[in-house]
Amino acid sequence: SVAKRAVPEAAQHDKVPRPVGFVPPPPPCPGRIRYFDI
Amino acid sequence: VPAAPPAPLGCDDPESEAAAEVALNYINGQSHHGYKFALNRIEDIRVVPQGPNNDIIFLELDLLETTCPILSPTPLANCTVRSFAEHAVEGDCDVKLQKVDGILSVLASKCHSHADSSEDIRKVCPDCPLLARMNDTEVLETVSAALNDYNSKTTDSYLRLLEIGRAKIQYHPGHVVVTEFAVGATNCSAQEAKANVGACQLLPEDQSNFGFCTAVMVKAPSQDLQVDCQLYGHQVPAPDIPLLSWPGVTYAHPGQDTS
Repeated sequence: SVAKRAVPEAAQHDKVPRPVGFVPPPPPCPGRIRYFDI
Repeated sequence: VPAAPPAPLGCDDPESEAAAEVALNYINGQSHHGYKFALNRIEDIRVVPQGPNNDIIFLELDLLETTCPILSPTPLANCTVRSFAEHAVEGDCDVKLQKVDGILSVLASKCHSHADSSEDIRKVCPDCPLLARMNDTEVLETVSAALNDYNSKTTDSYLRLLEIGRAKIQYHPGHVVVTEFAVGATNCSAQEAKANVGACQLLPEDQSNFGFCTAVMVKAPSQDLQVDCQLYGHQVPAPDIPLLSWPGVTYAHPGQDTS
């Protein structure tokens, strides 16, 4: 028989706090749409 | 300790946009049909280093059709991208470039263009006329009638059809056929062509001997035909706008390295 084990949640204490007003960088690709999306 | 590899280029980085501009000029320069294309989006970029100051760049570009015929002397920067409601045409291109000592050149390109789906247009604009097939009988009739009409009224060279660029047919509220087509000047006057049109030959392939016409044929409720032709030899050429300068990037004229 297979026993289901509980998986512990990832530790939260290692997350680096983001400064106020931080805007994550845009994904490198694809780039911006200049006119419209088809 | 070896130096860490440089961060991959983003699609909106100045270097990527410079490469896309070189690629776009190359693509438009190689094309002899339809309309000029403008850059809508850089889909992807991959840089494969070949050695010091020598990179191969693979670009994926999303282009949009403009209103400028490919033979038009209007610089791309002055061309208007067709709106979505005009039944836009998109171009997908894969381009391979080389960058040696900062100089970009195109090695190869492969493009595929297609019109947006009718369903997409209908969702946004239910009454907008859709692109018609180039070999549609009504389209061919309109082009023929328009060219005959223009030639019967002009005292300049007799014009011959080069290609139909696009056509739209509207059925409601009226029945209207709109066509756009490229023309070439011949060595005949319109009067000479009446006597023997078969003897009229296209003038040498020079931009000044080409032109572009728009025809609107109203078939219902009442019949009407309007033709407007612009010959490129009869207009003041717009000055070429210099390529944008990006820091550290020099441009080469593309076109000699196609594989």
